[in-house]
Amino acid sequence: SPGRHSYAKYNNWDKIVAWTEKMMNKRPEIVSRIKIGATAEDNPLYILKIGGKDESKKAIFMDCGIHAREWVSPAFCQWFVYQATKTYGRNKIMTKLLDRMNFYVLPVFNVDGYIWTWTKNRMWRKNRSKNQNSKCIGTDLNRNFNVSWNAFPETKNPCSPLYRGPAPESEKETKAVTDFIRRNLKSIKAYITVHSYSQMLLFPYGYTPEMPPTYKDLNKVAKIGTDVLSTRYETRYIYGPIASTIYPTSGSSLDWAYDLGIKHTFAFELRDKGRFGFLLPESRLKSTCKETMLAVKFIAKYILRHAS
Amino acid sequence: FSQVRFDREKVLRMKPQDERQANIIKDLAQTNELDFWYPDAVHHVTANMTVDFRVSEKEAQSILATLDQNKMHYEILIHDLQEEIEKQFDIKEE
Repeated sequence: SPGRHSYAKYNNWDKIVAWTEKMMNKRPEIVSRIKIGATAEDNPLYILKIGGKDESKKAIFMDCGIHAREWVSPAFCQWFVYQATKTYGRNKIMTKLLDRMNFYVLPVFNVDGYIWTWTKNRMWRKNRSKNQNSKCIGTDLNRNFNVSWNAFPETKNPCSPLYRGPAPESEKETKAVTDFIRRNLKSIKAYITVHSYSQMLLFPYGYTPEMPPTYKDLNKVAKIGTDVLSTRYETRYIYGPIASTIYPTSGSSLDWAYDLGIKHTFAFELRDKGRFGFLLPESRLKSTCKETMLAVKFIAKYILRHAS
Repeated sequence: FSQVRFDREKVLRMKPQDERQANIIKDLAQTNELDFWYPDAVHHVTANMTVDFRVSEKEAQSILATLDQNKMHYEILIHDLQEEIEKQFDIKEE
């Protein structure tokens, strides 16, 4: 037995796997588990589909844990699934959302890296794939997407914490996610990726200082999203395009999804502002998840109403 | 639990006031093993940007001395990373 799963605590990979199974068995009418592939170390990549069997409904894809040491991120994805299933049929907004749309939730994107942070090195960031002609291990999965992949020379070194991999989508994890999104592109209207830390809500672009064509729309959603988030505990988030709000990036999942045609793509950088950094205490998990939930629900409502 | 320990490792925060100070951080990154927390790599460091990075116990003293010599203001966000790692788990099993 992997031990008891808790939403108030960080859960290791074994607990998360057991939890995905439990969620599926507990609410089979609205939760299903899809294996979209396997990692470099042959761990399964599971997506939880929340919202029923209808494939033609609008959908939102959300991933957590692309960077191994950002533990609050998988914790939020678990919280989201828990709240969605718990409040379906009780809360008017959640019921409407799940009746009319599906959520694809990938609770841990970088499974091998996540396991590594629990067992070997808490500060690990990349995945655990082996690099040819180098002793250095791992690729930064959020530099491995096929968008402006070749742009930044600093990411060519396998020993860099930002190593982008030998080719775009070279990593099994990236390929599994991109294949899944491409297969479901007709229905996926929004892409959300959850990171930590620095309290930001970001949208494209990261690879260029230019504004995306739908800048006004994205900016409006991000502004209201951060306003809504702050209503619970007055946590202040800033928002804006990646390049000017945080720093320029290449090969990021957000830009890739946007250029693929998903016109609402957002990245959350969750708590905190650096007091704890990647080591947010468990006692702050619930409040972090609760306020983030407000913003994600707002984005979902906006997508339901406005995305075509 | 995690085999690698981070006893007395520190996380520093600073805000380089100009290009010269940003370059000092970049120089430090060439000669020391700095783990950048924010931004996520040294090449993103620019003037007036808040920078957080982790340093080993061994290298901390000389890095702090360099910052002092160059009159660079810094804050020690985390004094002992290992302690902070253990303090993450502050909820007891129900």
